[in-house]
Amino acid sequence: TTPLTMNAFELISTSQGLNLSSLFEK
Amino acid sequence: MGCLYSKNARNVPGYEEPTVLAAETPFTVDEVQALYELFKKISSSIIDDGLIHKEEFQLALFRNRNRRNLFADRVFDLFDLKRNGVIEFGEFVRSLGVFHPNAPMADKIAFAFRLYDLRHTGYIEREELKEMVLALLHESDLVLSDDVVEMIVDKTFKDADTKGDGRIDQEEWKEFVSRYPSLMKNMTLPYLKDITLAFPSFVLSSEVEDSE
Repeated sequence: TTPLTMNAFELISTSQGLNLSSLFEK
Repeated sequence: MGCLYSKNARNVPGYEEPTVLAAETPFTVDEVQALYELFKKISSSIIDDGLIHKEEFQLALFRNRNRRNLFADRVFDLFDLKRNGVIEFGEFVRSLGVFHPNAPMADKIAFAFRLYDLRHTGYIEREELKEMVLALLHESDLVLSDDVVEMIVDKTFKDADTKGDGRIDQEEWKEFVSRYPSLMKNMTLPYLKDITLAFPSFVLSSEVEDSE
């Protein structure tokens, strides 16, 4: 998937700031 | 160890009993206690005061205390239920509860809506959507011309704003998400199902205490 085929929210959801799984990394 | 946990933890500002938090969230008491281990780790990383400050949250997310990010700011603000600039243990557990695999999808959808409603108007507006796309481009290596950004925002907005009143309301958001379920992927953290395995130290000590 490239940014041009993604909708704006799909693009936004790739932000690292929304990836809370990194809170659990040791 | 279990006694140490309960005595020390009770002195921490914003501390709430695991039994109370377990009753109000999808977590078990053991899971809440394991989350306390994670909370302690994050909340003591810069200032050891039992509260998660914005810089500590950024450090945990990005391994960099100074890395500002619009979306991390929004998540922090939503976790900070009392709006006093820090995340307390109870706020941490209640907010993470939304990300539990067993949490209701409606809660996840509502949380994401509030995340994207930057100006707290009860709607996601076109300007907010463009601001978020630009913020995403800023944090990534993606380079898109303003024309392309406008095109993506326009297309998405028309797709989501089914009532055509220039703003996305909660009902439209719910319908949009049902058509693009991948948007909710970030809202579930599979780790939360195994949190007692990731932070087992308290659970083991509490079991010892329980058996005495």
